[in-house]
Amino acid sequence: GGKKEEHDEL
Amino acid sequence: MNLFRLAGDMSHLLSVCVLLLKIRATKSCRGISLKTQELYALVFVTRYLDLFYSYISLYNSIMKVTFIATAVSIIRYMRFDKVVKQTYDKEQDTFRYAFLVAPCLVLALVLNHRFTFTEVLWTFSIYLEAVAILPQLVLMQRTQNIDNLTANYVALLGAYRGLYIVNWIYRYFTEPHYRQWLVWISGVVQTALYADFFYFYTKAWKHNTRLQLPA
Repeated sequence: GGKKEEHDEL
Repeated sequence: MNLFRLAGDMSHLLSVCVLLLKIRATKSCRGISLKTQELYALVFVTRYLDLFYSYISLYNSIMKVTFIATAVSIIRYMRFDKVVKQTYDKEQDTFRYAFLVAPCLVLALVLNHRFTFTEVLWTFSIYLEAVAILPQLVLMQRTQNIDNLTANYVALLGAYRGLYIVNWIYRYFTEPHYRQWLVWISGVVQTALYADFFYFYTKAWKHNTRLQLPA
């Protein structure tokens, strides 16, 4: 996808 | 953060505590795979590189540092502690690192969201975490009389993965842009690896007998 992946999980 | 994610993280943290308790209190790492522990250390180091450039929350940062520090501590005990290292089942813990690391690295280079150094390493860590438990599962199949702390350690790790899946389902329905197929597929694979273990774990628990995995 075009949206930046947010790595907010551990 | 939802309750499932928090419960998953706590289960993960507790698993590490149980393992450290076993090693420190019994001065033994019998039944624990050093290969799995070193793979986890590699998982944490490659995934949590973002500690240096991306801030999510104090909770996230503390947990990341904790997981890296405890992984290093466990490895130090197993490799260098005079008493503990003698209890390591080296001859049984024969899984090859390359069999897991190489395919994960190739897959991360091919299948990723963005082809950047940090993103490929992050993706590699997701794939590697999915299979890092394999040396531990193989070792447990070979070991007769798996002690309770080891069994509980693996059960807590499995619970952590299962709770993360519930967390993803919850986020899928509550966050409109939450689509992480790469993480989900890896996570489901990882959790599936525990299915066999949990079958025998609950059976042993029900009959109040020692856990033993059939070879």
